[in-house]
Amino acid sequence: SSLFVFDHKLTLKTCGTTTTLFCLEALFALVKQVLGWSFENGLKMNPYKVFYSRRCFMFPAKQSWIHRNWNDEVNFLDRFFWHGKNYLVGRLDQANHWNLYVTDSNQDLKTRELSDETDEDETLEILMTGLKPNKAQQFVIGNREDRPPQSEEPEKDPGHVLGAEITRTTKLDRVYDCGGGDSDQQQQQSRNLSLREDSFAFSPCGYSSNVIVDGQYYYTLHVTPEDGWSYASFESNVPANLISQGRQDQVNVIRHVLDTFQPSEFCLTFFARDTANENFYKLVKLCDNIPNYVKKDKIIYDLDEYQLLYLRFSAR
Amino acid sequence: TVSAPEMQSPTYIDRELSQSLNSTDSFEGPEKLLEIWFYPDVESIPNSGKTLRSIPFENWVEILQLVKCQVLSMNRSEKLDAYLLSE
Repeated sequence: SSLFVFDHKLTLKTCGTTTTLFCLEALFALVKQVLGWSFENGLKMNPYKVFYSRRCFMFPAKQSWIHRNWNDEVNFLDRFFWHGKNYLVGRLDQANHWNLYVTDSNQDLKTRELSDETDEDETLEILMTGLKPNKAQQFVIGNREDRPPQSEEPEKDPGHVLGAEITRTTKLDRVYDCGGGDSDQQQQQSRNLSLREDSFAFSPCGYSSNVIVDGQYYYTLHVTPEDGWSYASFESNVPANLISQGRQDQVNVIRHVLDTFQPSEFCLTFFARDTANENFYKLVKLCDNIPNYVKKDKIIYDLDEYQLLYLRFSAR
Repeated sequence: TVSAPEMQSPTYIDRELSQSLNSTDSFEGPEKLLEIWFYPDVESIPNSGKTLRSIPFENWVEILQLVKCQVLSMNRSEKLDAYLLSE
């Protein structure tokens, strides 16, 4: 699981039996108490925007009551926020649809034209199931005692050292072209880009990683490699085209991630602000052909201020 | 396990927690993803000099307890703080 805190927004992504929505009341009380930010409007909250989403669970009965079914989650969110809309995306007869709750933007908080940075906001998420066994095996370390990590950094603990090893051996630190290649030109172009990686290998299996790119973007990976319900997720707000100076697009990123896990099925969501994002339309077109996969669903939603692309693929 | 001196470092690691975690009983991969934009961008934040990143680490730990997560490690960068969590 991961939490990303920016100055004006946060992203919380949690797996297992976590109780994500139970933090809402305390979170809004905290920002009021510490920052003096109040978003109360009558009995509900009205921040600028809220997104809540999840793929359907594999074992919903094991979740805490609030997260056992989507309608309960929506009711909870509706009691808390104004102007929420919920979407069930994908086929109802399939056990791998995706759910989204999103509020209308609170225009009262938009006092000026947004910065270019906000206008270019985009988020890519790939949710993969049925990982190829030899790929899933890369995220199984067994009992840590049986595999002492080799580290030259004594201050680091085994879980982080082994996590970093996995990140490197699976090339998950190379998802984005941040330069660092062999050519002088590439090194010249990439001199201002940095990567800060924080990975953890769970014992006996499982893996989480946060990578900060250029001090301002992130991508995160979570893997549960167990046979029978193997799963991996990749989420990123890194603008591939921008940071690679045109050398890489989102399709290239998608192929890199798929090659790491080789899932039997995956769904992909891509959010982009609808004002000027060329990458959205490029991705809509380019994703028609992902090698070795057959496209099952392609759905586009025109949401308040955002475009959403949802795609689902199965291995050939 | 959270101490102020450790937090002065840009990277925080809870070694005690990281060595005690066991994922044997984990089963559900698919995540719940919550994203809250309090303001549309940094420039729209009220001019108090405080932002979400001004909230003390200990407060985030308390919020995450409600979610049933603990902080394994944290990386602070120019524009965001990234927390790696248990579960």
